[in-house]
Amino acid sequence: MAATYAVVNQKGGVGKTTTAVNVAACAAMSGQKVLLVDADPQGNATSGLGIDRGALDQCIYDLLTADGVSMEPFELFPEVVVPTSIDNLAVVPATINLAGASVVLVNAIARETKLRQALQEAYERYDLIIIDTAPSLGLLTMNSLTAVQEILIPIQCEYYALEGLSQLLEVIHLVQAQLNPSLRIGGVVLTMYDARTNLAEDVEEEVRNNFPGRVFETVIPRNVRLAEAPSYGVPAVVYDKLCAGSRAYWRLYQEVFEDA
Amino acid sequence: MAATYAVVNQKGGVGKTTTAVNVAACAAMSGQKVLLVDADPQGNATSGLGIDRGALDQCIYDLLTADGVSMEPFELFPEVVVPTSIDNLAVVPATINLAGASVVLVNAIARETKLRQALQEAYERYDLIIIDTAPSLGLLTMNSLTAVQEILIPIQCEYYALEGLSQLLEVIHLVQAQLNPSLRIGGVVLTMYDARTNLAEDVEEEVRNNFPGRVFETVIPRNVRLAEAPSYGVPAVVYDKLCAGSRAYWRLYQEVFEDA
Ligand SMILES: Nc1ncnc2c1ncn2[C@@H]1O[C@H](COP(=O)(O)OP(=O)(O)OP(=O)(O)O)[C@@H](O)[C@H]1O
Ligand SMILES: Nc1ncnc2c1ncn2[C@@H]1O[C@H](COP(=O)(O)OP(=O)(O)OP(=O)(O)O)[C@@H](O)[C@H]1O
Ligand SMILES: [Mg+2]
Ligand SMILES: [Mg+2]
Repeated sequence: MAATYAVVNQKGGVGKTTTAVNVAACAAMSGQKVLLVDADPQGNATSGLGIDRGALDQCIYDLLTADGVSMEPFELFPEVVVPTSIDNLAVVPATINLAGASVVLVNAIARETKLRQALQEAYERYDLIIIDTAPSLGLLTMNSLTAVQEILIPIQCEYYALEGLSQLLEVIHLVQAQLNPSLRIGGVVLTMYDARTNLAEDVEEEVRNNFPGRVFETVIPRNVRLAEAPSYGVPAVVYDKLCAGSRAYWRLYQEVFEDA
Repeated sequence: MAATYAVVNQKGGVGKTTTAVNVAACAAMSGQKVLLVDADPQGNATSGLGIDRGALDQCIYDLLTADGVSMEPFELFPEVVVPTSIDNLAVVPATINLAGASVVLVNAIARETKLRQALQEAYERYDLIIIDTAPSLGLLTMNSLTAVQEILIPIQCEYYALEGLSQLLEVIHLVQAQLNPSLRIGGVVLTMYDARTNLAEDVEEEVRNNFPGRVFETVIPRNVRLAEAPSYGVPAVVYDKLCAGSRAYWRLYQEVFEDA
């Protein structure tokens, strides 16, 4: 049974995609069989791994909206998943079609469990499944929270990023109570830490006080190489193995998985 | 009739709220009567202007979901709008309740025009109305695009921020064709420009090529004072008038409004 993680925070631009892509790559490069699921209509995880979204016939949208009559969602899975340039790393891609999924699913039965149903076989085939989510707590993110057992919460070391945490925790409790009792918070990752500012220190202190024992030791520094890598279609840990950002993501991978 | 702007980009963390709050403050400090509408359930614009969200009885949610039977939405407006510490600047605040609006409105008649209806009187009362939107192209953002005549598009000088532009333009064309024919793009604002990196230069060049003549000359630099200001509940142009970020927002204000 795969270890399953969703990377979630409704605040925008906090490093969800960057965390999902780089942690997935570290796991794949360590020999784990990894599936990255892109559950964000922006499709940044898809393009951040070098996949041309325009060339795709199908994507996660088709898995979520399969009516289960002509074909079960999990039967579609093999047609939707695509390989990447990294051994052991495959992706369920997202295209702009995904933006239409919440409207299509609004009256569907068990609409929050569509992704879990679609990944039915994947749970047996992979060692690790990581889901990148959109900056929202809507139906797509509910699907992601219902499909996994652990949550990774990236928090940018800035003031606005603190504000949404209570809202996020409320939704997590809701999902635990009504949709996925085994869901738990795997941990909080501090991102874009700029050691030159007091702001980052203040936010780090506040986050560690709010989440005692659940904030990873590893802090991801602000590092432009992390922002450059997507334009080359590879994760930073491939683009520039030795930069501060990549080294931090390797430390995070070890802290999250090897200590687990 | 007020000049009306929506600050829109579905990519998260690109500086929408920071732009809305600081441009609104510049306008108010220049003597214009300004209304800032927070159409994002995160409510960052509300707290970024020092308003305690927990102490609010009503917010934009109540305007959008008023059934028009017991009370017209625009009649509710005076009860919902709150003053700020800045003269001439008032806010229609957002609380977490707003997250429920799209579900409530899904079957409402003319659901995309609820905000326009609610602001009916405000159009006559203010010189400028600025709407801060969520990182999404859903119903709340459709409401914002239907309620204004101009769009400001902040673009972070990073690769992922480029990817969503064609999706955004498609939605804008859809709104122009079906909901708001007078909608036009007021301009694109480059944000978080870090002159030390090639990435920013590359992205700037690409954006200026994609949007000839529609990108403001003023570029907002990455400046930690912009990120510090929200924790004091005031815009950066009040928190630290002379920092590079504030000076850039004053230049932007002049370029957007005084040249118009
Ligand atoms: N540690 C870092 N240092 C510098 N830049 C970073 C870092 N992490 C992410 N970035 C860049 O910051 C931007 C936001 O990161 P990212 O897109 O991963 O956030 P996100 O939470 O997935 O955003 P969204 O909410 O839109 O999905 C991107 O341009 C990314 O390349
Ligand atoms: N020019 C800048 N320099 C440095 N920090 C900035 C700048 N502009 C915004 N910030 C900070 O970056 C973060 C993201 O900005 P902001 O919240 O305004 O973006 P947004 O697009 O409104 O995000 P969301 O998509 O979540 O609504 C915030 O912590 C903000 O304080
Ligand atoms: Mg993302
Ligand atoms: Mg915002």
